Amino acid sequence: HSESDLGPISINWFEELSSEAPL
Amino acid sequence: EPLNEVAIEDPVEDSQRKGSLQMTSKLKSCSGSCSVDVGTVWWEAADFTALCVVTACEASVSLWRHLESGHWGSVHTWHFTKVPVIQIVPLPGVQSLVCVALGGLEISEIRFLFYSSEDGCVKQPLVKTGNINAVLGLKNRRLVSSCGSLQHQEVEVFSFSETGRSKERQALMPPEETVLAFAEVDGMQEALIALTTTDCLVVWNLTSGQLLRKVPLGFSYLGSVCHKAYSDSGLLFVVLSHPHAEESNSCVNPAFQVVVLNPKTARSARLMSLSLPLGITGRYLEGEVKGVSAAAVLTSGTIAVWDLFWGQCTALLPPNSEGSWSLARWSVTDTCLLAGQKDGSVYIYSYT
Repeated sequence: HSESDLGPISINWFEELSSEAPL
Repeated sequence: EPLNEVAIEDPVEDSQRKGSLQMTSKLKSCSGSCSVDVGTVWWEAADFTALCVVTACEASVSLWRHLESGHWGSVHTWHFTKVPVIQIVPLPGVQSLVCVALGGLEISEIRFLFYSSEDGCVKQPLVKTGNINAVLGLKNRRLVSSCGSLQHQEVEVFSFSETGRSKERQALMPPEETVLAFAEVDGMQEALIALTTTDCLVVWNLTSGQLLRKVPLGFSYLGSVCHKAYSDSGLLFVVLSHPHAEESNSCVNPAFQVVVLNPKTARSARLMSLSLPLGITGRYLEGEVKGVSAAAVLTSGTIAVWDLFWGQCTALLPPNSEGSWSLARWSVTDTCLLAGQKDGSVYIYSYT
């Protein structure tokens, strides 16, 4: 699958989502 | 028991990776009641340390040890007179402790089973009660469960000591939909995923309890079960099974599917379908995924094994003269497949 199918990929998704999600 | 080797023979597909299942041992539980689950656990006692087999029927759970004589000897048995056993809950990396789920139509109790050398008795302490939708043993002596439904759902991680004593309880933010199954994420120890009754894939941070993502899969069958997820290069690869798929066409309704998910954008795509070879019919009934191997019991009574890396069915184990298969479990060492029958017989196959 190309990146366009799934959108931009971030290796650090776990840390990034953890900093954004409500506690 | 005579050695029994089964492998796919298909001269047309030279490129196909063929696996081999070779029977190494047979264990016959004499409980007399219907077998509900089987598993393995490392067990340490005063006079031995060994990889033991656990067999569960509705009214009892037994621990078996392979003796030098070649026979299997019962080490301990735990009896349950009030609530029937539904399943064994594997606890990765845990020794000398077994976890079981008990209940009627759904799980109402989770209990630990162990042997106390202090008083020489087997113990079965209660870990959790309630309307439990799903339970999964996690690495580092943790157990996650979801209780209740919709707005009243509680998702909780329970940490325990080597002896099974409670250490800490951490609440995870519940999704709005009822959790059907949890799965660990290989390569990301603090991430946990679950699939809900509306086919949403949920991602949590196990340390903080935060709900990081909720992704509607949309293209799957309702009631799919997530078995395992792998984290790689910023993507999540999730193995799903479809217990409610139709039997008519195994190519259209595969036993397992692998979907790829970008957690950052919440977009997903179907990556791979694990179907049966041509000419083999049957629908997925139940099974287990371990490492890169997936095993499933089919409605035909056959067990099929797939290699997730190659996306191919590598071995088939048709029913033997004693009857159809009802259970397929990987041993904790990954190299053995435990094939169970309703009468309590467990056949151990080495898988290469």
